Amino acid sequence: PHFIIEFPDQNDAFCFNIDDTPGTIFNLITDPLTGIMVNGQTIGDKKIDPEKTISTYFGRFGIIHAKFGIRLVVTTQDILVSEKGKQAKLFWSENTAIKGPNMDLHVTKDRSLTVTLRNSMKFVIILHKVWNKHPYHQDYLGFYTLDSHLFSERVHGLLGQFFHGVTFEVSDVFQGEDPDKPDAYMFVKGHNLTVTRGWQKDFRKDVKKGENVPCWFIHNNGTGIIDGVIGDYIVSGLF
Amino acid sequence: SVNPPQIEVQNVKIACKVASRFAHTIMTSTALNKANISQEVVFEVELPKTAFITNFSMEIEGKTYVGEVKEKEKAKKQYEAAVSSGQTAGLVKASGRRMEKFSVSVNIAANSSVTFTLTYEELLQRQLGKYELIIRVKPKQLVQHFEIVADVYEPQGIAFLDAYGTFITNELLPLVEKTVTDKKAHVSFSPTLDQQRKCSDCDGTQIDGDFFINYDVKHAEDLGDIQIVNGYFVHFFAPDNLQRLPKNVVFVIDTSGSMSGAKMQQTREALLTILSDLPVEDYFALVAFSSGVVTWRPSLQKATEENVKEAKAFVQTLSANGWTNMNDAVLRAVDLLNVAKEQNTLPENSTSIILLLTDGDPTSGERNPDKIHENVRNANRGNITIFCLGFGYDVKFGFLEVMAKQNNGLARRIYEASDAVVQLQGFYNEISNVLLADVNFHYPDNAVNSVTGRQFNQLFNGAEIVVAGRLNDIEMNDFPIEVSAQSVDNKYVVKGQASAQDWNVIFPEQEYIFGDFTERLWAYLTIQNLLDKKDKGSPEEKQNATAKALELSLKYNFVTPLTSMVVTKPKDEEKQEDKLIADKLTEDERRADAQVGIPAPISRPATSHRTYTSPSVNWVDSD
Repeated sequence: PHFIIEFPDQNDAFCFNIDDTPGTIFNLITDPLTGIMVNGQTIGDKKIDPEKTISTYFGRFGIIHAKFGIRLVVTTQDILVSEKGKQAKLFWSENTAIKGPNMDLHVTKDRSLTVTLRNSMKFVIILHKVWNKHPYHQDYLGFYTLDSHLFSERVHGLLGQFFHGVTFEVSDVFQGEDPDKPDAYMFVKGHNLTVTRGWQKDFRKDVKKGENVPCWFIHNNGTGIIDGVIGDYIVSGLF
Repeated sequence: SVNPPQIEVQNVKIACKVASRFAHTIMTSTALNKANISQEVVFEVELPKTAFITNFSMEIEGKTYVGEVKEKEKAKKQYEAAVSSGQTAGLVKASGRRMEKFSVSVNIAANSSVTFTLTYEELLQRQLGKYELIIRVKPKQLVQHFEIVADVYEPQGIAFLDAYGTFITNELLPLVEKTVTDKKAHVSFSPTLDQQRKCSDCDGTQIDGDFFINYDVKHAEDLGDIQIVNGYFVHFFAPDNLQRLPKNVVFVIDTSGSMSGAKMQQTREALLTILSDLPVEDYFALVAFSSGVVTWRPSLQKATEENVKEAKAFVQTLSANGWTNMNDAVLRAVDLLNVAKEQNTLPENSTSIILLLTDGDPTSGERNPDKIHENVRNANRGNITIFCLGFGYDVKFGFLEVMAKQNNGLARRIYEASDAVVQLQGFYNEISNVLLADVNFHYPDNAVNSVTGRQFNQLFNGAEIVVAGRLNDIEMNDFPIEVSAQSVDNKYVVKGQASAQDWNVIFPEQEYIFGDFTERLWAYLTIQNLLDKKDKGSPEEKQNATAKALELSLKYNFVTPLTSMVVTKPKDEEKQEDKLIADKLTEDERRADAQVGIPAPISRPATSHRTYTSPSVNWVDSD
């Protein structure tokens, strides 16, 4: 999956890829104080295109809000919601809106799920639909946090660690391997990294074409920009 | 031709993948400069006029210079700068009847190599019952690794496939390997260095000419074949076993002074054969024109033995002199057909065509091209299909092309050569057997969008109609379709359901190639349609068509008349601006060019030592 961390105030962004074997579950957000946790499980292609490298995507998300007793399992097929023992199943094939005391859900048919958790977070999950007879690819999901300012200082995870910002400095732009994508040095979290100017897509407005977001690409699974190593974020279950 | 011989062509590979008639060809060539001075290496290849270049790259010392497709207007500044510097060597030139030559040169340092890669795509058109893939090869020197490899994937099944080359001798014949299974074919040709030699003790190569792959698919009888792939569909319609429609044809023949000599003789000869072959149920008329217009008979005649005999006698009297009054001649032909229709003297369910043959511009009567187009369009009102044949090199082919397009027909150039009679008859054979008229394709609007042309005046015997479009919902795997037309007996209506097939079942062992191909086929067809509309509609329609065609050309990286490919290549140390200009000629500008292309680098002695340092810009253009 591609990760994009935007800094609108600085009009800049950085991005990295996480490559691992399909089926791996990553912790994206953990906030022990608010009781929020978001984990995502990756999927691969149906079979491997001999001309391409193995790609993984998120196929399942598990979201928990311990204090409200809320659990959400979002897959490419359906959305399972449980709140204090009560369960509901929603489908991507229907427009649905649910307004609860602590959570609002809004499903836009075959497109997106917007979740607002009262006084804590707001996020969108995008459904990327792929032709169902496609020999290689299959449907996958994207996760976008819309509002993260109410998380505690202890929030962590592959995404969470950046919710309260990160200080980085880019300098000495120079020609890289690709003449269209200059390299530069980035000083971040005490590391000096060589990064490459590129772009990733934001699919919130247009799920098919996406919108290019220029970003500094950090190589090797985000090594240096993420705390620790990628293995530190692998968890054994969705909850 | 290669002197000094220190440029070694190490590798020439032409790899072609055809999926459902859409051909994707990659030509790769690597050359090594073995000299201890820098030398200029030229890469020349030929590609079919109907193809769009999609990529070009040069790899020199580990660095790749890639062509970039840009809007023509935006690339124009570089073009103008290069023109003003007086360097106007073209990268794309007309070459012969069917091909265009792409050539680029680059200066290569001592003991360095360069790899050129050119990619182009085209939709193979079915003519007289077969598709033809043509690969022109002329490496000019022996090549260490020479290979032509083609894979054809046709889900409908391959009816037959032939592979041959004009340069293939009895000795080379066993090297053409061909494997055809039900839905897939593989063709390869890979002679060794010795096998390429003209003779055992010389360095000349016998690999020089055209390599053809001809094939046909198994055609469904009714609805044709509809393929749904990844949100796009393509409909191939070429039903077998249909009886031909009677036709009403008016031959409009230019007998102006410029036709004198061989052209007039060849025209007479071709007409005599065409008249002999007219089926008795057809109706025909002859209109000859120079300064004035002469009709053989005042109305269309049935092609009886007696009438044909008398028409032939008339043809024998045709001689060339005077000016060219094309306007009145075509209007007379339209009038003949309109009157016959009004008087009900033509067979029911017949189709009407005009075949105009001319070798020059209008020089008598109405001479304003726009006015002639308007006059013909208004008189015809879309009822008659007009085909135009431009004979020789003095004709303004663009003018004829617009007239044909505005009246749902085709224009073809007839090259002045000894085989002009064959060319004339060949074109006539393509269009003379109409199986269906007024062919309409109906797809539900709530299921599909962005469909290419759905209405066709005729389906010719041995041809195929191709319609493509997008599905409103990527998940949709079936939708109803209907085709209606006029057949010889009655109204032809077929209905059915298009449904997506499982490619894993059809080609279980193959890598996935089809999704992208179908989308690109749709884009290719849509651009061709839009470019046609540029010549047909109102000013607003023309503007919209141009904008849409440009958008698609850029999106799919096609070098079309609206885009240019800008190629960055190493800069020459001595020249500040070592720029070449690529100009793809319009039909009017095309000239038969006896030169043939070379799908391999050749060397030219360098005038002095040169090295490349920093990038400069070069470009390939299309018009």
